[in-house]
Amino acid sequence: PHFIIYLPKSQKNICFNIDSEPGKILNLVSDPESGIVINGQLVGAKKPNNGKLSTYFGKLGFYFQSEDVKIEISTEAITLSGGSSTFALSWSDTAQVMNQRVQISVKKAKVVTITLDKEMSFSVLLHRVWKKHPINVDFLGIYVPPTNKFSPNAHGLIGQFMQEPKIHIFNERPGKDPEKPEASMEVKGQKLIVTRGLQKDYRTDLVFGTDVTCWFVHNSGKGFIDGHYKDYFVPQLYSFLKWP
Amino acid sequence: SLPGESGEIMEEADQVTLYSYKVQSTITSRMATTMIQSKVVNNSPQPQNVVFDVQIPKGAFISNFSMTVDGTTFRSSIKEKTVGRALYAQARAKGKTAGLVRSRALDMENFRTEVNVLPGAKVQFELHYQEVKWRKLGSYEHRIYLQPGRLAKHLEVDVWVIEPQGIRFLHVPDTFEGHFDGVPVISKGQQKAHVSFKPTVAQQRICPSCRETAVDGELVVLYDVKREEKAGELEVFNGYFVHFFAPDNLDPIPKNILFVIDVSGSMWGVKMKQTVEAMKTILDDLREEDHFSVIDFNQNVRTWRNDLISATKTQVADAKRYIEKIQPSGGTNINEALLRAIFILNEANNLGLLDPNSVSLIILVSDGDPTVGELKLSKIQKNVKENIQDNISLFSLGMGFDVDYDFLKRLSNENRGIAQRIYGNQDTSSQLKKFYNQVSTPLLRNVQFNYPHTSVTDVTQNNFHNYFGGSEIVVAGKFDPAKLDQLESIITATSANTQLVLETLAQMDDLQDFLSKDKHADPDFTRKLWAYLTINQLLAERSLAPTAAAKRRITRSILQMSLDHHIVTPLTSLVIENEAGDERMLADAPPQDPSCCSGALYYGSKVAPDSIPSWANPSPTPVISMLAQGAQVLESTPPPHVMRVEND
Repeated sequence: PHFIIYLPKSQKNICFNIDSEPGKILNLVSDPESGIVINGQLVGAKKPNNGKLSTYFGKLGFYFQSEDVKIEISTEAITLSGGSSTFALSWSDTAQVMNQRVQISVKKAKVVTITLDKEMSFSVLLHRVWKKHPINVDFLGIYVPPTNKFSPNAHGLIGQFMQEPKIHIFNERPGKDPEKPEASMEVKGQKLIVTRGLQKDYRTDLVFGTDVTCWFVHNSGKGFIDGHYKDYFVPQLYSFLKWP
Repeated sequence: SLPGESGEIMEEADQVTLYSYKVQSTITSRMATTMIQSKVVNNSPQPQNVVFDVQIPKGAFISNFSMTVDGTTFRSSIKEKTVGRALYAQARAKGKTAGLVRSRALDMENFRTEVNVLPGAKVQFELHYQEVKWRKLGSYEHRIYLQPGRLAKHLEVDVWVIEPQGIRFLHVPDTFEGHFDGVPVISKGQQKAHVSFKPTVAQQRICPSCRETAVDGELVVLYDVKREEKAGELEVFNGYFVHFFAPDNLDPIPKNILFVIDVSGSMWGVKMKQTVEAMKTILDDLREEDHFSVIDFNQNVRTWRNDLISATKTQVADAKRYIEKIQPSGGTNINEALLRAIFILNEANNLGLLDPNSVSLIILVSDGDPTVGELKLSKIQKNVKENIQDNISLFSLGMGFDVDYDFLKRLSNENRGIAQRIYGNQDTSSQLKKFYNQVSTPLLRNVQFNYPHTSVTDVTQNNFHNYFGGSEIVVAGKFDPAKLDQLESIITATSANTQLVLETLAQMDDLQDFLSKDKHADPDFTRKLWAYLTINQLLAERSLAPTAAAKRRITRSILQMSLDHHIVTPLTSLVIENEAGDERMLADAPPQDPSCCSGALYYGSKVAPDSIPSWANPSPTPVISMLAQGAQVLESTPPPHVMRVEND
């Protein structure tokens, strides 16, 4: 999966990507205080491409502890479990389901929007590929808009950036690839080499996406994320992250 | 004898030879149209009476009948009853009769015609009827009653099932005690299936040397459609739409259920025994989160408990012991029994003891009319209506033919439920259990179907108090294709503690090429299903009409629709006449109890098709803040067509 982290104060996009094993579950947001957890389970491409197996989010789990609501979104179905009831919709529906303070709205084969308390919302986009494609598989994208509803202790690959880290990018220079300038970035007491790159935002154009330039952090975001990406593996789709 | 094409020689002794018995039945999206045709020859040197006797499902509408006797063809037309009778009186057919009679079976009617033919005469009969398939306990059941009456040189039954939604499974159970094992041939695709049943003369014989036919029973086709993809299926075609709704990946809603059981003297014997047996199984099926009680009544009203009790194992065991001890005797006081049940549920509701997300049901089982207390049926109906709260659905099971079924139907339809007739015999228990299983799993409440566009008209009942797992809600209507290129529907409902808004958009030509590809598909199925549903609901509404004027108005629209759609209903007759018009037969529908959609589980109500509940705001525009846009976007250097995303 590819990450774009927008830092509103410094007006910068920082990006990185992580490739791991299919089946692994990465924690994206973990906030025990507000009782919110978001995890993503990886799915692998049908086969390696150029010797490398790409992985994507094939399933996302949202858990709103205080509402006792769990939402599982896969590339096939959207399942809401609340209390004693479960409710499943498919990506072929256009529907809304409201369970007290949690609302899920499905736009057929496009986007699921989860709204908590009419204030906090998350979007999950479905990327359908050609079923017979030799390599590609369907996958999901998740978008978490800036909000101050999380507690200061929120963490996770995305959650940790709810508290914006200070960054300083300087010494922009030509990179090894003339089309990709490099620069130095100081963040969290580290000095990283970052590369000017392109990512895609698919919210307005689900097929081609919108180009987003960003400073790319290498080695699976090392230095920009706390710890190592493997620290963010969790055992279950609704597990909170146990941060050392 | 006649040399048959297949080279088999019929017995000398046959007076009348059944040359061919053919049944063709097509189900297009729950709408079933069936044709039964038989060709006979009078082999004897004497005139013979030839009978064409067909059983059709109760609630099916006959749409056509024709008979050819030695080249003279009699055709049918649909007339208003009195008109039909007058025509028949003018020119009665000689030596020919036809008629629809109520059969002793619960869910069938007999269409029977008899004609006296000369030696050597050849006669062909052909009957067409249509019906809607209601989903019950997770499947649709299509029954074809085969009664050729004798060995048929050519016996062919073909059933085509065409379901745009896709066929999840299709099965032909053995209903001939193994006699025709392997004879039905099934071929099944994604959306279409074909069942062929063509036994040879030898296979038809009850035994190798017997002359009687074993083909005397029903061929049953069971199937269900795929519904994992979508919760609702909206099909539009030819200016009509039909909407099927049967989500099943939901958790059951808790229910508060009261069983009100007639234990009067007339229930003595097999009826009571079977009812007790059924109740024991039913109570075992209750879920922990359900609440229940049992009321048994004759001239007196007793209760197992005077309030709702949680269906724990111990309580269920106790209720079962209570039921086992019941001894039927005495009169029947329906009024008091129902008012007691209503009081218990109302009281619990008023005291806030009911789970706000639960549904409340009363199931009345009775085999006779009131003999004690309030005897006037209309008064009882009024009492119930005035006392029952609108969160309670009343279901009535009328056992046998002594009970005023029409009364039970009005009673239930008026209170968000339906009535069903059951036999009081050896399989009463299985019928009671089968009915209970249809309402045992409430999944949704307050299901409402909305079609906001103004060009949508004539929508059938679109507001339903409950939706039960294993069943299906069907709504139909009209729209103006010139004004719409896609039809939008919004279904709202609540389950446990969740509210659902389901939007569906159907394109005008979604079905076009699908239907055009299959010569068996009925391109008229949407109109037929709409007409069938509308007429049946009007028949039920007619019996609940509050004034004579309202009743007359409904009667007029039923009659007009029956004539427009060319079907035999309780208000029309089938007039069968020869070309010259000097010989006529008359087939009247039997005084059928005007039930809505025999077999349907729902009797809903109508709300304006664009009255969407205030809590539902369809087509939400997701709040997406354009996060990434915040950063200045440098001119992208690679040409835009290159989708290059950075990787490590």
